[in-house]
Amino acid sequence: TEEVTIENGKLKIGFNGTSGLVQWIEQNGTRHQLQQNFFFYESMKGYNFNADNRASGAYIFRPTKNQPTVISEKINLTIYRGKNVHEVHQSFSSWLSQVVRIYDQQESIEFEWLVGPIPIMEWIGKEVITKYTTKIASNGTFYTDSNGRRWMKRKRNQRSSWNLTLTEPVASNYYPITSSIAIRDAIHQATIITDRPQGGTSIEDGTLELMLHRRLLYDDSQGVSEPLDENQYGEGMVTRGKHILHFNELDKAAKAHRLSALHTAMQPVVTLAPTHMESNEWV
Amino acid sequence: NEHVQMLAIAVAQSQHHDAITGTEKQHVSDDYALYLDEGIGETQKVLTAAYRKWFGKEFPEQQYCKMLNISECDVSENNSKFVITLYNPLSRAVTTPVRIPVKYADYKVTGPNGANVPYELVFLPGQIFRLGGRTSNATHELVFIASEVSPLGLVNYHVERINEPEPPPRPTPHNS
Repeated sequence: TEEVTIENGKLKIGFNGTSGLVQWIEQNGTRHQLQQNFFFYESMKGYNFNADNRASGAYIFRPTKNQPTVISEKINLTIYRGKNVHEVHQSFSSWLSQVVRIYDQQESIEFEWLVGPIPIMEWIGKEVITKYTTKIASNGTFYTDSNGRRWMKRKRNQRSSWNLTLTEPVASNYYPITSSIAIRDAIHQATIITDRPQGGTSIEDGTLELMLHRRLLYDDSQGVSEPLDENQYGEGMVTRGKHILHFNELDKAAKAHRLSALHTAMQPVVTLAPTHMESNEWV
Repeated sequence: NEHVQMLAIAVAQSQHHDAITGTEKQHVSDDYALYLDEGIGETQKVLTAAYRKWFGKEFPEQQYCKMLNISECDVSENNSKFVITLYNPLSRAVTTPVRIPVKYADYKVTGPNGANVPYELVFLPGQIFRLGGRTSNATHELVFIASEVSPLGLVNYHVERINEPEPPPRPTPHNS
């Protein structure tokens, strides 16, 4: 149960040897709390065939409880330490795993999650999130990008242009993310860069949560007339993707974010082709 | 031009709010995915034509590995020699990891100037092998770093499978 660490010359990541979860990040000799875990919100079913209370569905995100349920208390770790990359493979359940990796000399952490098929044997729809927890004193404020161009400042439980009546404490605070979400205080900024648009928020100070996958069982009566179940071959869809996390001093955060977000959104185009040539002929 | 046009039409059609947010019936969502896949498929011909302009007409037909999200790639799994080509769309040099699903074997990776490129074989996450519909026999990822791919630049790597020793057993979890 001893702690597990991986490092790459710039960063060091610590994993709790008992829970298997990310515990801390060390940069320039200073250690900061950084935790990450997966949860799901239970989806509202709606009543009377949606004549009144609306179900969580394709148009609507509506959890039945404000607290998400943790997906696993005990995580298996498999560790790989190579020259170019160090990886920790975490297995949370039969339908959820993640690889936490750092490349040599890189100043960011890659979280590659693999989610699905989401089980529904209890006939409960699930909205799966990943949540990153730090000690950043974000004071109810977080930032989401607007089409990859600029940060939009978000204040928890508030709207900038009208007085919000808070009927949905969780869903009202979820915002569209095109490529990045961040929290900051006077010293540090934590930035998550996504490889696709997602929904996200900061429900408590110091935290960032993003929705990865949903499997819902009731239509939300907004016009689709089909639950968001995506049950190909009778089981749910599987999704796989990446989050890139940067934890920086405030004055370095903007550069780290912009270079990394552009590199993520416009990655090199990779193509392959078989050949009979030997390498020297090819060169 | 007509190849790019096919993708442009599919992307334009996907600007509909249903395609962006998923607020459409399953069969409509499947159609959007089908059109995008057809459009993306067409652009492989554009890259092949462009690369042949720069590298000569014997440059082979380019293929995407569209199943990388389930760690599957026909070219890298079923050919003992293949070439990986990277095009950097940014106006600055980038250093980027290249990860390609392969069978466990000894490989030789040759970079643009004939230099040997250090690579690693990293085992795939266990859950991958439980995915319904995955027919791949890749068990590892060939990982190497493409250093300083020049702005709007092209670089290719020649990969050769040298021999296929018995793969090691899957690693046991650290804290199982």
